[in-house]
Amino acid sequence: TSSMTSVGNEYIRLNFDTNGFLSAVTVEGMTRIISQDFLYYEGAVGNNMEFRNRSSGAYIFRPQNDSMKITTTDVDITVYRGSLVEEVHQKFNNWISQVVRIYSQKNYAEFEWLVGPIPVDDDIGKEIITRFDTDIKSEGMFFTDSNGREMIKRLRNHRDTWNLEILEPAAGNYYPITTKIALEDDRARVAILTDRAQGGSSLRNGSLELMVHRRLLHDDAFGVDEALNETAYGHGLIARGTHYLMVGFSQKNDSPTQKALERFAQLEVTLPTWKFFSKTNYTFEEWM
Amino acid sequence: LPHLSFMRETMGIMQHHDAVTGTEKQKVAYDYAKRLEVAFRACGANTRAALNILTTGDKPKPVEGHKPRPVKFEFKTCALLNISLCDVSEQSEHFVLTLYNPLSSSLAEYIRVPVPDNNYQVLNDKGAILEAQYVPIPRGLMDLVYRHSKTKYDMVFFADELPPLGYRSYYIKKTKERPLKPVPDSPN
Repeated sequence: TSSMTSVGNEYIRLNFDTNGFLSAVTVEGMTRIISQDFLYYEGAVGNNMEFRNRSSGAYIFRPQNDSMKITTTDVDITVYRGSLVEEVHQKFNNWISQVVRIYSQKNYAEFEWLVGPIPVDDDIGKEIITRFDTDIKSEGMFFTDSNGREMIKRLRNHRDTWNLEILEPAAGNYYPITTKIALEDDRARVAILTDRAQGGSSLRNGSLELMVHRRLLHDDAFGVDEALNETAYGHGLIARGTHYLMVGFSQKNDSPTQKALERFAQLEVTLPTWKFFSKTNYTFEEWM
Repeated sequence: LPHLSFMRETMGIMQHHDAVTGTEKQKVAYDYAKRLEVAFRACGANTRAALNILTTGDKPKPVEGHKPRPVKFEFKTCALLNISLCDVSEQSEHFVLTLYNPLSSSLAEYIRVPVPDNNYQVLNDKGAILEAQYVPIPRGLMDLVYRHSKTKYDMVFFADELPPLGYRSYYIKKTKERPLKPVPDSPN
């Protein structure tokens, strides 16, 4: 697809295609195909009397099948530019929207998503993910953090200490992401920083996904004894959060500093400044 | 110390695995939210007292029977900034924003303040006028059924040289200027 618009600064530039989706990212003269979309799994409806056939619920993620549903094929976008920040406001559908922004002196892009209320009029529980698809040849390997500290290497459909028979290809490859998930090949590296603990995986080479919201209609019989179907003001819950996308050269190649840059960014976004607001009748001079 | 204990006890409770992962029942989630709100309000008394001492240079005078001095600044936290809501910035023509940097290195951060209009001036503690940019609050957020607010913009400015484990304050005032409203790129 042809590029419709782009936002960025001297460090990172994002291109959006004619359908309004992210299509490519350029950093330091390297352009990689990177797309981003919201999709959903349909929650499994099972028989809770059978251990291996439970419904998807608060404690377990079990999609009905491993095929994901798309939320839209055409995204409405509006672009705002200024000297401090450039923003792309995306509307995927009536219950998913997102702001993609790049500040003028930051080397990462922010994706601030707003998801919900998840519609369940069709009596189908849904588990919403954001997915970044890249052309990086990750060969099944990706990295997840261990509570914000060291990164752990994960290999799809594999465990280091036992022979694994995967019965649930999506859920069986999901890992807890507290602050970061990443993948790389010989040349490029992509990392996504999160603002909260989420589930995440890489179910295809070059692909990273994170679960952002869930609304399910059946209990999973693990103790809570109710479906994960919460409401506020009579509507399903709405979740808002941010992902931070960092793209750079992989450590194997030119720049050994990309992981260090990710660590600095991680500190900035997980420990931001505390903001205190005070009304005042003082003039500026009196306040000084 | 009793104020801090509200937060200590709440943080103890919040380490339950259901609180960490969100697998608690909804009524428990409401209780967690209530406890956090109480803890933030209690600790707000400490941060307010400390920041008033730091920013005015006064020394505390713990004399028995001494009447506490009136608070000079309120140093309110806005828990709903993630959806661009803050009573102070929405309702005040002059207000002070104090930023505390919790990191052990100096920091530069882009600050977003929700405001109802696009004619504010941001001054730093040296009297310099900082560049401000206004970005419309996205439609999806404006349409939230439980978000009642007059704020239409996020005002963005660049706060640099925030000292490690220290603070900087910014004076923000409404002006009579009528700058151009932010306009999107024309459709291509």
